[in-house]
Amino acid sequence: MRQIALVNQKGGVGKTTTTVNLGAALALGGKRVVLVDLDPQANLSLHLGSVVGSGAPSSYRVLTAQCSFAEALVDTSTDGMRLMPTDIHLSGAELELAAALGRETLLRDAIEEWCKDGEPCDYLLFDCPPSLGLLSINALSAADEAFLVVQTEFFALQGMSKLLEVIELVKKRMNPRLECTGLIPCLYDNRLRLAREVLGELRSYFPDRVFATTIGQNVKLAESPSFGKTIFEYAPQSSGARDYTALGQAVLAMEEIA
Amino acid sequence: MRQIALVNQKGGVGKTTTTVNLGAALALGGKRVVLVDLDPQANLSLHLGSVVGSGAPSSYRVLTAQCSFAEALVDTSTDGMRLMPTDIHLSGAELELAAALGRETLLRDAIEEWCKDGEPCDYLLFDCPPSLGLLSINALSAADEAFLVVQTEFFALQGMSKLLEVIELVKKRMNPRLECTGLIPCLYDNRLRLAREVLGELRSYFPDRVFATTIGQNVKLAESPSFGKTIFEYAPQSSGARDYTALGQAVLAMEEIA
Ligand SMILES: Nc1ncnc2c1ncn2[C@@H]1O[C@H](COP(=O)(O)OP(=O)(O)OP(=O)(O)O)[C@@H](O)[C@H]1O
Ligand SMILES: Nc1ncnc2c1ncn2[C@@H]1O[C@H](COP(=O)(O)OP(=O)(O)OP(=O)(O)O)[C@@H](O)[C@H]1O
Ligand SMILES: [Mg+2]
Ligand SMILES: [Mg+2]
Repeated sequence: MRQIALVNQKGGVGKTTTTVNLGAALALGGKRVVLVDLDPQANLSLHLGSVVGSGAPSSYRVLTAQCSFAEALVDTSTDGMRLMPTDIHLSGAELELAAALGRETLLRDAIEEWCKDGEPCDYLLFDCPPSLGLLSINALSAADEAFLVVQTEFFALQGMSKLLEVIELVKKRMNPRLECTGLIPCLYDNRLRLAREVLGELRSYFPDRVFATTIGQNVKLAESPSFGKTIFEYAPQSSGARDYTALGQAVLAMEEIA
Repeated sequence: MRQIALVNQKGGVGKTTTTVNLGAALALGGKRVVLVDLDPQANLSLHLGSVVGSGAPSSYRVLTAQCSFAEALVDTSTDGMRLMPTDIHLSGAELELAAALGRETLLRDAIEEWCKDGEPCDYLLFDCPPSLGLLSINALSAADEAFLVVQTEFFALQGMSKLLEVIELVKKRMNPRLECTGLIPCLYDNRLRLAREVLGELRSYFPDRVFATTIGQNVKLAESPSFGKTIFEYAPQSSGARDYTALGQAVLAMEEIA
């Protein structure tokens, strides 16, 4: 079971869009996939049309040990892909859990409980909020891999050192398995000199870790959430669908090398 | 003195770009402007090329009462515009200040102290992080006005109700003067049906509050931070410069009505 956190404290870079569509590409490739919404804005849950009421099982209730990991999973319209939605209370969770014992590993503990009778899925993807607070730390403590979702613009390079520092810290203190195994360039427009330059710098700073596949700007990707659909359901012939299919294949191909 | 918080918990919508360039447009219009960086990613400080070392005065040191508001101000290359940069410690401030007495009004207290001998500027703009935690709450407690910076895409509409709820809560509990006086449509591409639809919905939900001026997609706006410059210094003839000049004029015109 691969557990992958989609992280970047920079906002609006494509984390949620990637979690949904990479997840769907892996499910279409025959894998059993679970997506976990750890963003108080619940964009992942919204994208798949399943926001829950405040009493229902959710990632908030899993973190606060009010329900088990398994109870909080719902099916999506993509075969083989399930979702753990979040609810409105997650926005208070960071302050609420600040003093809890083992606050950084609440999610990992819930997953270990869920897996004690065998591995219930092949891929577990965590959609993180645009910050490096307790929710992202919980995802990094639970995950084996971190994928950095990066927009090819100026601020992208600036935030990277802080992000890698935090990943190293989590690896040292809480999760020795954690590795940053991939950088996904998103919202890429190869007509722009700035985008090409930033992509070039990313490839030189992080040789071997930047996916060859870039996710290009494609309005179909921005439209699909308003229909509660993945790109494969909304616009299967679009460049967005092709890009995420290629990314899915690249992620699967990593298994061969491991 | 107008104190305006540029807020939206959704990431990557143009908050920092608007703080810098609206600030510069107001300064070019003859106003004395101060920009405050309240985002741990320090994008505002980076955009203006003035990130500070961890011992220097900063918004972090102002919030933790280690220096006064005035001591933390630096000049920028735009006449009449000063900046309060932030430093790397701000990312820990939310947890660090969680238990502090009056934690929500630390910024307001520092500003009141700064203004006791008269108003040192005409416009105070607060650049907020992509969350509704303590740093954004401090900005909303200090500000008289909130400008919602909104990208015209699906998720923009979803997050608005939560944002307006938090603004109402701050108004009720901490800051009765606070009003949401403007919505700024950013990253607008009028060729896209989705963008036109979302803009139309925003104008019908919030009649009178959405600025007539939209800030269009313009790569010059994304390039200017890599040179540490405002759009007026980097590409004064660009559509980005024209849009922010028009926005500045619309903001100034509000004073006549008030
Ligand atoms: N490749 C793309 N082409 C066009 N639009 C895109 C693409 N990827 C994402 N978007 C749109 O850009 C916006 C930001 O994407 P998304 O919400 O996935 O980013 P995020 O990193 O999850 O944001 P946040 O930091 O707020 O969680 C959304 O409106 C989304 O629909
Ligand atoms: N009108 C525009 N046209 C083109 N690019 C833009 C425009 N406005 C902002 N950008 C670019 O889009 C990205 C996001 O903008 P910005 O960083 O200002 O958003 P933000 O809301 O401050 O993000 P965060 O939530 O991370 O603080 C940046 O790379 C910026 O350069
Ligand atoms: Mg997201
Ligand atoms: Mg910003």
